[in-house]
Amino acid sequence: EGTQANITNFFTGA
Amino acid sequence: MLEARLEQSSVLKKVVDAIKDLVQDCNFDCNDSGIQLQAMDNSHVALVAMHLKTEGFALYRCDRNIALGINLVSLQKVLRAAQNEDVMTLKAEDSPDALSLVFENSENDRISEYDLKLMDIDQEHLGIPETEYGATVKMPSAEFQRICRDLSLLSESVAIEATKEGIKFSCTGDIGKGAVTLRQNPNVEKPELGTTIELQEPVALTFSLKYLVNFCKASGLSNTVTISLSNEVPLLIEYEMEHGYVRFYLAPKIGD
Repeated sequence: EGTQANITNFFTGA
Repeated sequence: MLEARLEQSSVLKKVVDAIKDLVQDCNFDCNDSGIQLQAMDNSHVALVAMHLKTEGFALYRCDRNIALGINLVSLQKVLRAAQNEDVMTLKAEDSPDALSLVFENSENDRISEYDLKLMDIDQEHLGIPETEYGATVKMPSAEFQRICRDLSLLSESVAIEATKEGIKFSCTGDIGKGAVTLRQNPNVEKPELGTTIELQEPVALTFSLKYLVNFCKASGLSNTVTISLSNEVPLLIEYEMEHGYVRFYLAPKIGD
């Protein structure tokens, strides 16, 4: 089923 | 100071209903473009972005940027006192410790006044890059909700595949497996009932159904939902309102 990725891995702090 | 009047309280009630199970405390950022919100869920898997544009307000005045730190459960308690058709006015000072909410019925013979205590919320804002998505699907929001609910009874995860054949939602669980494929089917007379698929490249991704079911609580905001997918980036689910939107981003499940 795969490992759940974290949204902060894709969207960086602004 | 902030003064913002909505012709119908139902707009804010629906927005809060849509996001309150995903995020608890968040800043409503008020500025000259309207009221915006961006927040992640506690596990940092999903992100919600909301914008109520100034055009959607019967009256809108915001002299300087104001962050209203709001507990959504508390806000919902106050909003229960507003009838859907009531005119709602939000007021706050420049450095507020409370948000004033006034609900007036259309007959103009009932005025309800509430104050909601605000909190200091140190919230991280993420930069969301402009993305050219591989596949963009527009479909009835009720149908997307039904698919997510049905598949969530079988499995924790759904595989979404977009190809030139259509978009396929499939899952496998302990009791069996299920799949729903939607083909492009524009409805000329009632576009909100049709399904359109724009495909730049085939996409295949896996997502947690728990989050998708949660996002579908926004179905009351719009008859249609737009699902945007690209390989190895978060899914975007958008509910567009007449003067604003609620967008949900969900990180994919990766590998085996």
